[in-house]
Amino acid sequence: DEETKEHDEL
Amino acid sequence: MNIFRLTGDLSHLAAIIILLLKIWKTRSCAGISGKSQILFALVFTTRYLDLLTSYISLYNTFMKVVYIGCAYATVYLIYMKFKATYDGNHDTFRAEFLVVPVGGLSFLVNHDFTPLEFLLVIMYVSYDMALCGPGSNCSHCFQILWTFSIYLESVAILPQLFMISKTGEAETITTHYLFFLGLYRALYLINWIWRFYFEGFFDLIAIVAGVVQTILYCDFFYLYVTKVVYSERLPL
Repeated sequence: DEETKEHDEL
Repeated sequence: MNIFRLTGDLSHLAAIIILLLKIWKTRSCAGISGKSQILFALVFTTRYLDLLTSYISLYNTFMKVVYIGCAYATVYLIYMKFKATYDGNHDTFRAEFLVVPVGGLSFLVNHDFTPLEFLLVIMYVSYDMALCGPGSNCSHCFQILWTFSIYLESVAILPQLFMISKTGEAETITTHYLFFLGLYRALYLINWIWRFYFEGFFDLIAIVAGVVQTILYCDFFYLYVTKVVYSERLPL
């Protein structure tokens, strides 16, 4: 299960 | 962080502040769609839950807190403090027609689940993919809520645009609010082009939703530039 995407944008 | 994303965030912040000040100074929310503001508060709430779990930067945290605070303050002013000036008769767009399909789509199309995996989760066959249970952590929930917020934001302005088309006009300050709100996501599109070429960053969900969101403003942008820039009221 790929690393869940972190969202660095607002 | 690049200049397009920064100006995009500042444009978004300007829009939110313009609206809040307009309602506060004029003590009236005439011409403002309360439904759109509720949808924006929902967008920020579902997108910024990671405030509780991760720290990206002071800027990121500060802006998220300001966005959420202003969104709820605006909803409070519309539905509580200046409720008497809320034009409910013209704010009739059925918001549930936006929230329900967006909710379904965010389950089916997101970065975590393919539809097949989603079905397995529903049938609780694949334990480790369970949404929220002893065998999982909340990252799946956050991912689906983030996707929900991205899809919802792309259509959240529809009740406002619908209300303006029904009343046939908008106060100039309201058009400035809409201009900066539309401009912000257009700048984000340029930011994503920039990040694709210089960082290899590519988020199809955000890009597609951002394109849809910006297209919804095109008609308004045309009117804004041809009418309001020459300081006429915005007759539609």
